[in-house]
Amino acid sequence: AVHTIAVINQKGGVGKTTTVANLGAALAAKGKHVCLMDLDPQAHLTLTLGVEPGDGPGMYELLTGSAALGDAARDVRKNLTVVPSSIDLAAAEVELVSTVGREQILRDHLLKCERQYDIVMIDCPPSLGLLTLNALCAVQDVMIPLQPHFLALQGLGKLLETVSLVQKRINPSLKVRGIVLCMYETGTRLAGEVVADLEAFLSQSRGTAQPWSDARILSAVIRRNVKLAECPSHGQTIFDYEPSSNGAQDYAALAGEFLNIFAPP
Amino acid sequence: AVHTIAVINQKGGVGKTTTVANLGAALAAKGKHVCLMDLDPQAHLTLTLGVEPGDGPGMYELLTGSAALGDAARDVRKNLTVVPSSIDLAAAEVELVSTVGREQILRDHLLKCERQYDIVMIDCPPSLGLLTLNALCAVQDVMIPLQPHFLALQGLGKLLETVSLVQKRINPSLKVRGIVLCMYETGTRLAGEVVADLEAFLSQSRGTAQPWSDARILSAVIRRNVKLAECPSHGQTIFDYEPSSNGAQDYAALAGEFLNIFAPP
Ligand SMILES: Nc1ncnc2c1ncn2[C@@H]1O[C@H](COP(=O)(O)OP(=O)(O)OP(=O)(O)O)[C@@H](O)[C@H]1O
Ligand SMILES: Nc1ncnc2c1ncn2[C@@H]1O[C@H](COP(=O)(O)OP(=O)(O)OP(=O)(O)O)[C@@H](O)[C@H]1O
Ligand SMILES: [Mg+2]
Ligand SMILES: [Mg+2]
Repeated sequence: AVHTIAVINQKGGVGKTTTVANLGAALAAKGKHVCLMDLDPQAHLTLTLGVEPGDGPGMYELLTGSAALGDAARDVRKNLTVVPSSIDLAAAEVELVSTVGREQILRDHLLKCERQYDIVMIDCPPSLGLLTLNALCAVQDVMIPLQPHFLALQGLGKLLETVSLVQKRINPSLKVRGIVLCMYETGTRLAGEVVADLEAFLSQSRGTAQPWSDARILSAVIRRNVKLAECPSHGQTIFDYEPSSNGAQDYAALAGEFLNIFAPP
Repeated sequence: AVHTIAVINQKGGVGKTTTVANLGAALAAKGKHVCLMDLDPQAHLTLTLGVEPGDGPGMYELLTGSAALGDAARDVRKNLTVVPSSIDLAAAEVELVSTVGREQILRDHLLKCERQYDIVMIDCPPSLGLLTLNALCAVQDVMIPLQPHFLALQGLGKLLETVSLVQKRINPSLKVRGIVLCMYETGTRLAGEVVADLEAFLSQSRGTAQPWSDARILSAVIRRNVKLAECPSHGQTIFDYEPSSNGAQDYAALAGEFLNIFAPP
C-alpha cells in the first residue's frame, strides 16, 4: 500500500523543501517508487529537481480538476517523480475557498494512485492555509522539519493545534509520526537545549489521544552543510552534486530511519 | 526629523527580527532615540526584547484605534522603545480588510510621533499581506534582509514588485535604500555568487525611476553566529548577551553604515 506523508511547518526556511527533495532522492535510490508533490506556489521543490514551474500540467491542474495524476507527474530520476508547482497555485488557494469538498480534492487523487507508488511525499508552503489543509486531509502521516532554535517550539504548538483539528473533524487516521531536526549546528548548547525541551513536550503526550502521541524525534539529524544550499542552483539533489558530503550522508541515514517509522514492512 | 524604515522580506527566517532587535539596540547605544515596532503576530521581536506579548496595549490597539503611540510603546533599554505585538494582530489583518483608509492607519501614527524619536523601525511578518502593506504605506524607507542563498533572489523580485505598486499608487516617496546580507557564510562560493547576481541586478536599475534605483548592498554583512540565535531565549540583545561576539561586532558595524544610508545628517 502507498504511504502518504505531508511535510509541514508554517515557519519559513526550516528545511522542508531540502528534506523532501533529498530524502525523496535517497528513498528512490533505495528502490522505492517515490512521488514528490510540490504544493508551494514558490515552486522551490520543482526548481530544485530541475523542472520548469508552469511548464505543462502540475499541482494547479490537479487541484482544479483539469488534469489527472498521470498527466501532472514528471519522471525526474530513476524511481523518482515530481508533480510540479507554479505561481498559479497561489490563485488556487483563493479559487478553492468556495468549492464544495475543497479539502478532499488531493485526497481523492491519492486514493487513486495506490498501484503506482510506494511513497508519496508532499512539500507544503510556509503557512497553515488551504493548500496545507489539503495536504493534511489527504495523507496518513505528517513529518515536521524543525530548526533547533529558540522560537521553533512556539510555532510547533500552533502547528499541532491545526493537525489536531483536522484529525478530529476531517481525517481521523492522521498521525504525526516524526520530527526531523534540520540545519542542526552540532556542538552548540542551543541545539541541545531545544531538543531537550522538545523531548519533554513529546513525553507529556505519550499515551494521550493526540495525533502526535507517538511522534518521535528522528535520531538522524541533518547538519548545516552549505552543499545542501548550493545544489538547488544546479537543479541537482545532494547525491548528484556532492555524494560524499555530510548533507548526502545525513539524508541517506534519514532515509533508513524514515522507512522504519513511516513505511514499516 | 524622524527617519522611518520598514524591514521587509516575505521569505521566512532570513533575519528580519534579529536585525531589527540588534540593529535597533546598536543605534540606541549610539545615542539615537529608537522606536521598534513589532508588526508580526508571532511577536518574535517582542519576545526577543523580553516583553510579554499581549500584556497591555500594543500594535493591535494602535492599528484598531484604541490606543495612541504613547500608551503602546514600552521602554526596554536606554533610548530603546518597542511597540509590542500579540496574536490579536492576526485578527487585525482580517478586521482591517474592509476599513476605509486601512493602509494609512500606521502612517497617521508615525506622522504624529516626530518629536519623540530619531528612528522608527518596523519588523514585518513573512508575507506581503495587509500588515506589511501598512508598513510600506507608513514609512519613507525600506531595508531588506537577505540570506545569500540561491532562491533568495526569486523572492526579492516579487517583493520589489509590491514596493513598486505601493510607491506608484499610495506612497510616492517610498524608497528601498539598502539590502543587508544576513546569516552570511564567509568563504563559501554560494554567498559570493548570490551577491554577484544581486549586484548585477541592482546595477541594471541605476538611473531608472524604480524605487530601488539607489538601493545599496550594505558592506557590513551579518555572519552566521549561533550567539545571535541564543540570546532571544534570554530576552536579550547580542550586546547584553555576548558583546565580544562576531554577532555584536557585525551589528555594531551595520549601525554605523545604516546611519549614513538611512539617516544622513
Ligand atoms: N542543512 C542545511 N544546511 C545548509 N543550508 C540548508 C540546509 N537545509 C536547507 N538549507 C538552505 O536553507 C534555505 C531554506 O531551506 P528550505 O528551502 O529547504 O526551507 P523551507 O522550509 O522549505 O522554506 P520555505 O518555508 O520558504 O518553503 C535554502 O536556501 C536551503 O538551500
Ligand atoms: N546571523 C545569524 N546567525 C545565526 N542564527 C541567526 C542569525 N540571524 C538569525 N538567526 C536565527 O535564525 C532564525 C531566524 O531568524 P529571524 O527570526 O531573525 O528571521 P525572520 O526573517 O524574522 O523570520 P520570520 O520570517 O519568521 O519573521 C532565528 O532562530 C534566529 O535566532
Ligand atoms: Mg519550501
Ligand atoms: Mg521575524
